[in-house]
Amino acid sequence: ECFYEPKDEL
Amino acid sequence: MNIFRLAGDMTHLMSVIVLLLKIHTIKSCAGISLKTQELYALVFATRYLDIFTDFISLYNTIMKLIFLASSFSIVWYMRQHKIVRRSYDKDQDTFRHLFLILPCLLLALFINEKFTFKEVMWTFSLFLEAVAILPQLVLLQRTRNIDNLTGQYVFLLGAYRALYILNWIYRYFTEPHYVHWITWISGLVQTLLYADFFYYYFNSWKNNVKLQLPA
Repeated sequence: ECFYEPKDEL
Repeated sequence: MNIFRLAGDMTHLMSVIVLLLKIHTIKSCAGISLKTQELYALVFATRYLDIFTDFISLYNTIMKLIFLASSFSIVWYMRQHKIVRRSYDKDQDTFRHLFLILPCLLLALFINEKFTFKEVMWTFSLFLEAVAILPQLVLLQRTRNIDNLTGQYVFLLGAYRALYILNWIYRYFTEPHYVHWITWISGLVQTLLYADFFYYYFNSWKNNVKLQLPA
């Protein structure tokens, strides 16, 4: 499981 | 991408367009805080460090480029443009950048998701964005007479923040592992800073009178 998702918000 | 997030991004974009329109067509930046604009330029420069390393979507990259380009060009207009810069209320816009930048940097060094340069800078940008509107609010309070475009600019920025909160609530319930305390708390603080302005903005709108803040 990836808790470190890419930051997709601006 | 949910509807709140998209609407939030669009109001954010509209706020920038309203501001550029004011500066570009009326050739005036009266009532706009250069301090706030410089802080926003710093916010975007430190937040979007990943622009060339992590590809998320074309939408994401284009929006980042727009926010970077617009924030730096607004600063350029206010500082360098020979007509626009004359309308800048320099004597009223006295807020010190460092009072906001230093605490945010210190806080980001201690509170962050991971102690790396990129993460600390990202966290710093979130904290700084939360308070970057303060010089603008102080300037509004001082000048009191607010023209329509400046009022709309601040209103759109506040709306963007409010919509982002709805977006987080939506994502929290629809996406697994969607927990971002740092983003949420700084975003909430940022939105609360607009509460007072919103109150007067809606009152003036409801009563159909010109927006004026109390002394």
